[in-house]
Amino acid sequence: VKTIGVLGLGVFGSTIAKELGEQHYDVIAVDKDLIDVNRVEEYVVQAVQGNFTDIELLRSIGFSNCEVVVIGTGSNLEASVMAIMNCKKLGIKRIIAKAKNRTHMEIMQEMGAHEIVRPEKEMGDKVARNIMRNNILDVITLDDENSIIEFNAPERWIGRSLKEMDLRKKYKINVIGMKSDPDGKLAINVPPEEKIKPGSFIVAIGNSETFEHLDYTDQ
Amino acid sequence: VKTIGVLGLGVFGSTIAKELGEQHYDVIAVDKDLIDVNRVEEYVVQAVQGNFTDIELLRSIGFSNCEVVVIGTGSNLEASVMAIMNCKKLGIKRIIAKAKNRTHMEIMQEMGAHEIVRPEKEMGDKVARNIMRNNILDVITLDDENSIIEFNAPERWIGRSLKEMDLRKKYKINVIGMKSDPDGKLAINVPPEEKIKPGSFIVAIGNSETFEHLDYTDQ
Ligand SMILES: Nc1ncnc2c1ncn2[C@@H]1O[C@H](COP(=O)(O)OP(=O)(O)OP(=O)(O)O)[C@@H](O)[C@H]1O
Ligand SMILES: Nc1ncnc2c1ncn2[C@@H]1O[C@H](COP(=O)(O)OP(=O)(O)OP(=O)(O)O)[C@@H](O)[C@H]1O
Repeated sequence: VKTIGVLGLGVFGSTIAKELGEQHYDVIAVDKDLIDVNRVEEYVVQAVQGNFTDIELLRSIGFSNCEVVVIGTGSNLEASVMAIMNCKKLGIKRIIAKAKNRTHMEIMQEMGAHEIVRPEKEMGDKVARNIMRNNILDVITLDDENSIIEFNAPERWIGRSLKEMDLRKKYKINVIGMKSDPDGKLAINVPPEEKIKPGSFIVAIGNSETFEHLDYTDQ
Repeated sequence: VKTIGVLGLGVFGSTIAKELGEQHYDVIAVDKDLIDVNRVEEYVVQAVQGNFTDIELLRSIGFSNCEVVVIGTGSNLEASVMAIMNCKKLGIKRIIAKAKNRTHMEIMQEMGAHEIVRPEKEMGDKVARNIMRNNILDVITLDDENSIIEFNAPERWIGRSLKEMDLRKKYKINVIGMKSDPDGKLAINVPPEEKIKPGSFIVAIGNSETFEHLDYTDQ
């Protein structure tokens, strides 16, 4: 079982502390605010009220046993930077830090944080993509070329089967599932001969550019 | 071309304004802070300095033409609530609002926002999943049951073909692609007879619980 450290219990930090704690990880959580500490107490193995810029405090609670540490302060660069420094001194192998903008991210990377998360930026990207694809509910980028796209079945697909439309050949997309409504259950083993019902949503994997083409040709 | 409104140009709001503006959407962006307004000016069709709780201001800049409005204030519930109210009065059909916690989210939903985004919570979920699957590089939850998982090919799969292992029957997972390294190109049309090379990464879709089972049995 892994020991995970979480420094700073805002929404980001406490979400992580709670989810890992519920999955049987040993979580050591630190925050200077007692309310935040109390909120995660039932989920974690150690909930400590204190200032994590103090390396002796971290040492005294066995923090060097953590294999991964998440630094969940966003608004205070000084606290984040001192936290990263302390983690490095304690020999932490994987430091994940939250940053609120590119400048802070670059500084934290320079300090030695291994992974940086920018929640507002990353969710902004996601919402922008969601808005761009108005027939398309969601786009998950797998890598530079391929994406998984969930989209409303175009009018002219209704009543036809996946097999007869031969999408893989025609559009180079691989349909991996269907849903009857956006929040519905995803069926991942759809028989190729099954006719597409009105209002269905298709989930497919393919080249990101192919999907753009699909979006326009179907208007 | 769609007209999109963005109220509040923090990192979240300005990321959206910039990305949609670059993709030829007409973006009307409003913020009370001139620095924030100036930062997006080159990307948007209208960058307005002002207080968006003032409905007359919004009317005067043609805000009712927006088909989608994003409310990007997180820290001020009052401003968000007034912004949602104004959008409803202006007949905006799709209101997307940022919330910092569940309580604010519920209030915004009650007020009539159609979609709520909680960046710190959603990125916290993502980081927690990433930490949990240490052989597993990434987990994308498709819905309550199914996920797409990218994982290191277990030792005993090396040198064997997907076909001979009959993973769909045995583990109920559907392999949709392979990569030769984490940042490498994803090959989505892998011949079933091809032998799995050492160091490969498998990308598969299946039931989330199935993958947990895979994780443990392969240690
Ligand atoms: N030096 C410190 N020692 C201990 N706790 C700290 C320290 N600095 C900040 N914190 C705690 O970290 C938490 C998150 O801080 P901050 O306000 O920077 O993050 P946030 O960006 O608002 O978080 P989130 O967006 O995840 O809700 C707070 O609960 C705060 O009490
Ligand atoms: N009533 C208002 N009228 C106009 N602009 C506003 C109003 N209230 C807040 N803003 C602007 O909204 C922006 C975002 O505000 P806020 O501080 O609430 O968000 P944030 O959570 O820090 O944003 P992010 O996390 O996206 O960086 C700020 O630039 C602020 O100037």
